[in-house]
Amino acid sequence: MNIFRLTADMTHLMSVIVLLLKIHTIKSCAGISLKTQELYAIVFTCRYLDIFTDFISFYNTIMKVIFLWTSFSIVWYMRYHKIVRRSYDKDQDTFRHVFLMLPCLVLALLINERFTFKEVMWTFSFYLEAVAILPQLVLLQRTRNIDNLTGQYIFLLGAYRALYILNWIYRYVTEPNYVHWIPWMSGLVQTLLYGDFFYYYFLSWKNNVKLQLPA
Amino acid sequence: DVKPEPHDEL
Repeated sequence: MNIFRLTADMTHLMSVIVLLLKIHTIKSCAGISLKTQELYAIVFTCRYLDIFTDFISFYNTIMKVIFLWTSFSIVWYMRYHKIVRRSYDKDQDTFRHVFLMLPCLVLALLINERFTFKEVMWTFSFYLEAVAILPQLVLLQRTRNIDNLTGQYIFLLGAYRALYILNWIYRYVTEPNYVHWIPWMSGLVQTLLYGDFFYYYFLSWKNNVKLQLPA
Repeated sequence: DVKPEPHDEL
């Protein structure tokens, strides 16, 4: 474990807490894409298939449980909670996320470290997470008013992957023959997809104005 | 065959 990875995991945890706070306290999921939340639930399910077979550490297991539990809770809130679901904008959240899943699955079957079920699922989860934010970014373009919590949620979600890249650089430098191209490339694509959001988020912070993405 | 080391990152 290194400081980059610990900070990254805490940032990821913070993003989930911010979203759950928004949904649980003000009972609203306005501006949040259910498609992205469903993709994240799939990402964690496919990535943590080893939760019962490979014990790494208490930290690792506890964090896996937290990410699985919170991602499914958020999907449940947005789909079935009688108040929260009313603020879900299904007419705007129309990204066909199945078109993201199929190419990622095919790619995982073709490019992986080991052709076993768990490993292909693990690889699929990285390719899918790289593009999982797309429905959310499309929804942001469409909904004009982005509230602070939504902006903070997306910022933290993007920042965690950027911090993981620092972790991967650190591990590559300090650990002999630590090479994992699949997470590295996926993580790089994922972070780059947040590029313009980070730019406009920084501008809104610097000019102290509301976050607005260009149409 | 040697068991590959598990993925240790989240």
